[in-house]
Amino acid sequence: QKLFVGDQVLRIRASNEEQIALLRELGKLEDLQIDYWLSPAQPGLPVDARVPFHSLQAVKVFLESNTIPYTITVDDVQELLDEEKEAMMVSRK
Amino acid sequence: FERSSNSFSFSSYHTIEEIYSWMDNLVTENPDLVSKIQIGQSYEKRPLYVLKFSTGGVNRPAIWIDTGIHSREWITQATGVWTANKIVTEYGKDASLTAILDTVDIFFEIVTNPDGFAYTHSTNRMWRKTRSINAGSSCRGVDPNRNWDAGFGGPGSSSNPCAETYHGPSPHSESEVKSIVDFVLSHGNVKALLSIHSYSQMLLFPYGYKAEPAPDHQELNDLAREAVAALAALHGTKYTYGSTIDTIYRADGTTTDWSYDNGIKYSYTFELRDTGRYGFLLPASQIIPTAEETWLALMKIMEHVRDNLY
Repeated sequence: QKLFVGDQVLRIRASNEEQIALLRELGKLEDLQIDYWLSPAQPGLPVDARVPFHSLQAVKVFLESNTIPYTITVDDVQELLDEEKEAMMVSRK
Repeated sequence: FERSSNSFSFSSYHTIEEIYSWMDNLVTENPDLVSKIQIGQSYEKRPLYVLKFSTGGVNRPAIWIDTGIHSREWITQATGVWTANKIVTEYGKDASLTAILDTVDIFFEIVTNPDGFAYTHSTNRMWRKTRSINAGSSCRGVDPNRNWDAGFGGPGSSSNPCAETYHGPSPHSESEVKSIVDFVLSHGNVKALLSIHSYSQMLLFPYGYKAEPAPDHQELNDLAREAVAALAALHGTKYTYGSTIDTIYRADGTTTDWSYDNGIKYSYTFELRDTGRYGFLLPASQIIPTAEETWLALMKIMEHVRDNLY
């Protein structure tokens, strides 16, 4: 069973086409294993990315060095999954 | 297992076994209105079930609704279950829905990607695609919303089997997609196709694979505006709407572009709640509010279809 301990979801706001292109390139780097929940589309539309724990530092450095603003919307994906699983078990009982 | 559809909790997420079992109960308890059709089987040989809501007639005009083609979008399957139940409970009580069902049939596929859905419960909650094997790659699965024969393989999809938007080796290569294609085309009288996704609160219509406006753009846009206004009236949830390519991005090989290109004028894609706080992990407490508001938009579209059969 895959675990998501420490994975975060970042909400990224690209302000121009150049930053959108950078985010698309970022997504192609397979070793980072970025999972776009909302893909880079156009400036003004948010981008949501689940970033595995092992890639967090690299991704945040990349965003900050390219002055692409982001916020953390999910601190720890696994915590939410555990809550979800517990809610299902309670409901079933 | 649930013993009847009455004891089912609509405010909780469920496994595929629980949903399939509930579907059987719904059919058993409402034999004059609901039946279950198997339109095919998934890559891993799970049955692909469609609920048919019909009050009679032969090959009536039909509305197709699907949820869960992207397996991790759990709010959609949960909304599908609630909505199917709503159709049963409101028929004969709600005059507008009754008039809809006296005119058209509704076909509803609640778990459109069962392999992916089972996989989200057992192994990887974030799985989006099907689970088919890709020759020459260690990565599995195809994005079933890039696998349709509508601009297939264009730049709004990926040729990389490891990508989340991998379009697959050929149009309709995924049995989950091909089964719908075969069913809809053989039916021949489907007038609306509503494909329900999440999240980001949007109501989208063709095209996604090309920039030119669809011939029915104005009508689709006006109806979308009405539908999102109806939806917002309940809880204030704000939707954007428009053609896929104008509203989000170019996307090739999508369900609703295929249906529109095959003569189904009222082709829409929903993106349900939320706006980013939870994404695919929307808390179960939001299932019913989401389903309730979605119902209002669905009704607007279904009423329009009923009154504007072509």
